[in-house]
Amino acid sequence: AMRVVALMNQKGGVGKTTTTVNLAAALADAGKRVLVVDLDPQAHASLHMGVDAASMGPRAEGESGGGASRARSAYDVLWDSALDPSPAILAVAERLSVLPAETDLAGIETELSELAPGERVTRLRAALAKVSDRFDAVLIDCPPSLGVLTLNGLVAADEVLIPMQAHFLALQGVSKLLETVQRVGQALNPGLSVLGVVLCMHDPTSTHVKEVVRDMEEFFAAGSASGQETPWKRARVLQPPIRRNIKLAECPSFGQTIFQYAPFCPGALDYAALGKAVIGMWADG
Amino acid sequence: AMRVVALMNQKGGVGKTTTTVNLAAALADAGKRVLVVDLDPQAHASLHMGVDAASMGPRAEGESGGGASRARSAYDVLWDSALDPSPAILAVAERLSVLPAETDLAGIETELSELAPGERVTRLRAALAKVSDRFDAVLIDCPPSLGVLTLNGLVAADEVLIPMQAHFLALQGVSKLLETVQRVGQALNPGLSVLGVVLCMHDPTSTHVKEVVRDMEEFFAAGSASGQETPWKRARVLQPPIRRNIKLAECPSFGQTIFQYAPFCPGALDYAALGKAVIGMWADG
Ligand SMILES: Nc1ncnc2c1ncn2[C@@H]1O[C@H](COP(=O)(O)OP(=O)(O)OP(=O)(O)O)[C@@H](O)[C@H]1O
Ligand SMILES: Nc1ncnc2c1ncn2[C@@H]1O[C@H](COP(=O)(O)OP(=O)(O)OP(=O)(O)O)[C@@H](O)[C@H]1O
Ligand SMILES: [Mg+2]
Ligand SMILES: [Mg+2]
Repeated sequence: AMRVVALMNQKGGVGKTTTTVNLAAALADAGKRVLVVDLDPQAHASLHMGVDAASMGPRAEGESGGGASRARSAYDVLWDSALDPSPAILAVAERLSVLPAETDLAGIETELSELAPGERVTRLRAALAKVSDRFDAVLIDCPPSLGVLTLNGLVAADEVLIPMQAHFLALQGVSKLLETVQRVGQALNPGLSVLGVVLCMHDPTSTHVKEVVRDMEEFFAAGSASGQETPWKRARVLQPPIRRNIKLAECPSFGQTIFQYAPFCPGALDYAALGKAVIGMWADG
Repeated sequence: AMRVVALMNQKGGVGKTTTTVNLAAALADAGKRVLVVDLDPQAHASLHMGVDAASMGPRAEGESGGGASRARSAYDVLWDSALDPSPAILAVAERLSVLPAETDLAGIETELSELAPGERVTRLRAALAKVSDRFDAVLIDCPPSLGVLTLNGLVAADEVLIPMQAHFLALQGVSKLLETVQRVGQALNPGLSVLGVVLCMHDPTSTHVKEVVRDMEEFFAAGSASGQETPWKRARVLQPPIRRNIKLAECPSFGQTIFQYAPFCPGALDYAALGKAVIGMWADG
């Protein structure tokens, strides 16, 4: 059955896009058929995978503002959930495809707000149902906000991964994030569970970083020990952390995943190991 | 005359808060009387300077939703630009004060939208005019967005600093940022000029980083050579870059600036040198 994972964190610049793209590539290398959905108007995941959202060009007459008869991006798919997303899905490598974003996505919040609240957040889920036989895993790159785009990601997802840096200031937003996941879980998506935190841009030598990691591990352990029914009761800090490695910042400029760019560098080794860890968690149930 | 500088970048996690607080502290060390204005509902600058926005507690009867008779944060000051900001301004070190944020700031976008567009972005400027004899420099920490809070920062400012990391993905948002500065400059604040880019979390050894820096330097050089009247015609990449230094990520957890926490570490040396560079630019006119 297709697993849908939302990579979310309302804090900016924490590693969501880098993790979505490279974890997707790791899963594809391990034999899974993977789709990346780019839900961010910045379109960085699309850019990272060699799709230039800016080169999509203006729309045909009658197709702007959501009038498309044929999907070319996540924008069309959210606008009209009756559209088949398949024409918009681009294969970028073996077993690895992307449903790209475009800058029009920035306006979707306003455009969808004309729908009833319950309706405006189920658009992506409806669209992904149409391709559930084609993919083993879907990874959704969310924008740095808790608005309608991220909510579409959370409602479409089975699981949530939270990329973050183990810094003090990064901890400050986590409780708000988990509240949002809980609210969505209760109201719209009862199966939604938090797989855990992916440590990004990690400095394994720093005492401060180790303390922040320990704080998070204690928080998750307390959550599971409490027996309380929260979406994070089985969450953990995933291993391994993804070390800071400049190659991860370079490969987006070539439209490549780390495995295409530098398959033996620390960044590639870490994401490959993370891919194995995620597959292991799926196998365990 | 009081110099007002907005530290802005709609991209998240690029070093706005770290730069606002530590550059402010460097300027204070160099003899300037400095005010930090925290315009971000995340209130990280406030936290960084030892002010716990969460501990402000609920408001008195009749004072919530902007009914305050006495300012306690940037929220009140934006809500009612007739209020004197002074009661909300807290001294945290010699010549260094902060006008803190609080989470209510998140709602101000909606609340201020009832005002005419031109009116809703001049609130901070009106408030700062009341304290212009008390400070030599005001540094405004903007949230990661181009909404009404950042616009208040841009309209109140004389100058803009753009903190960013010299990474490919970080370049993608810069043109949109400069467009916004230009629009605000033309419509609301003709004196607004971009001082330049502050390189944050800098890795001086990376070839990729050097290429990105060179791209930016060429862009600014072309801008000034063209003789065109843009807000960035005198902008540059400021020196020195601020190297990645874990101490800069640690000191917010103690509510301290880098100069209070580790005055001789690379992060402190870099921000001290940046402070001198900014003072030099002000002296040159
Ligand atoms: N492990 C790493 N080592 C070095 N650089 C990294 C690493 N992970 C991410 N980066 C770089 O850090 C920056 C931020 O990462 P990324 O874009 O993945 O974050 P994000 O959470 O998706 O940001 P946004 O909130 O803007 O969508 C990018 O320039 C990226 O190339
Ligand atoms: N030079 C540096 N070395 C090490 N860590 C740094 C450095 N500069 C900033 N950081 C850390 O990086 C993270 C992001 O920095 P910061 O909060 O200043 O960015 P920001 O642009 O204000 O983020 P936001 O968009 O969320 O307001 C923080 O955890 C901060 O402590
Ligand atoms: Mg991203
Ligand atoms: Mg900040």
